[in-house]
Amino acid sequence: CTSVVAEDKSGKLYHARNLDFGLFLGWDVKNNSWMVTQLLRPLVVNVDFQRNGKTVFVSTSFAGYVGMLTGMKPGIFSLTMNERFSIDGGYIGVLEWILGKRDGMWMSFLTRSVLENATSYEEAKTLLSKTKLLAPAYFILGGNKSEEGCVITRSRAACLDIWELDLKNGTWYVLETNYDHWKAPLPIDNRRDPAMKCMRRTSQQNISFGTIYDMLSTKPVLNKLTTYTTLMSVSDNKLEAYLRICPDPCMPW
Amino acid sequence: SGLAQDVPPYTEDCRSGTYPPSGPTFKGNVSWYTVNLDQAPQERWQKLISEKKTALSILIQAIKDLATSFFPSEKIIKLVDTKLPLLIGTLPCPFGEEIKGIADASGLPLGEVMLFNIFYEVFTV
Repeated sequence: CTSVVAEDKSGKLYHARNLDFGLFLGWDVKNNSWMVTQLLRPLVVNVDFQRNGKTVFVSTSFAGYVGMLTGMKPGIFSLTMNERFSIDGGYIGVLEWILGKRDGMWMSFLTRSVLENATSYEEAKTLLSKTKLLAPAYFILGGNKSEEGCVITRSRAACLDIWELDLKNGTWYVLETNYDHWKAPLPIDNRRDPAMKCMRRTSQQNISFGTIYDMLSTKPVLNKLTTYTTLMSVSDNKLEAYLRICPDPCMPW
Repeated sequence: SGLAQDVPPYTEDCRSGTYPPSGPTFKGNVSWYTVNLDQAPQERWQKLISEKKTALSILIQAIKDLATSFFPSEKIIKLVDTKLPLLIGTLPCPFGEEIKGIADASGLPLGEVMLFNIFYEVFTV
């Protein structure tokens, strides 16, 4: 996955993501693509969650999946989640859950709960950084005011780091793939540097849905695992999602 | 720096002018649905699932086929179908009830719908 929160020169925030999923889950020789990735595309839906006839939050999700990986609370915050791989991974959390140790939260249930119940960017940030989880994760959170944007790096038990927008020091965007931002990515899976190169080339004054979509359409940020691209603007109450495909030649991840 | 990704054609110069989406990397728009949180959790997803149940069952069958190719005895599938549903009541509210509603609406076994919903936790290894 690749997620980004960026602030333009007027202080408006954009939040976008590519959702990549299905690595090693079967290869479709006929279509030259990952099997699960291909079968997930028809399940992608945008959902407007309403209470009393009013929107509580909106999301891009998969039919049949009740948790959330991408969503926005209009006027308040936007949230995406990227997978974080670890030896102390979610399978240990699941085993603990089966054995009766149930003090951790399922990752996608937490994101859904935050989208449904949190009433501010700060409250969302606190819940995402402090709630004990069954699996490690990266939470990418955007708000509706200048410098409200961060990447929260989580282990199952602790918040390891919060990387925030910091305009004074030139951090006008935060961009997360699937590696801790303070460490180098895996050499054969470096989507971060190409993505950041495109963001720098675009520059803060030209950031928009269009230029962010351009970055997310550049190989290898776009790759064989990319299922959908979502673009969000909290202040404009806009969420747009598009199904993606990466025709050959294209990186398998 | 990358290795494989530094070698064209697997990498490319930053794209421009791709928006509004069209062309070979655009597979289509995503449809909108409404979920009414005032409804009982078991009923919330029924309309959406009634439209998507074929796609959902194809995906879950593919995951089962994949599991069977690794564990040919089908014991793993039986375990999912018989043991996972026993844990549904341990999921926080309203998620367990919503998953039950999706299993009912799709006609898929509860354990298999539950597995789909905890896929992330299982695959972060």
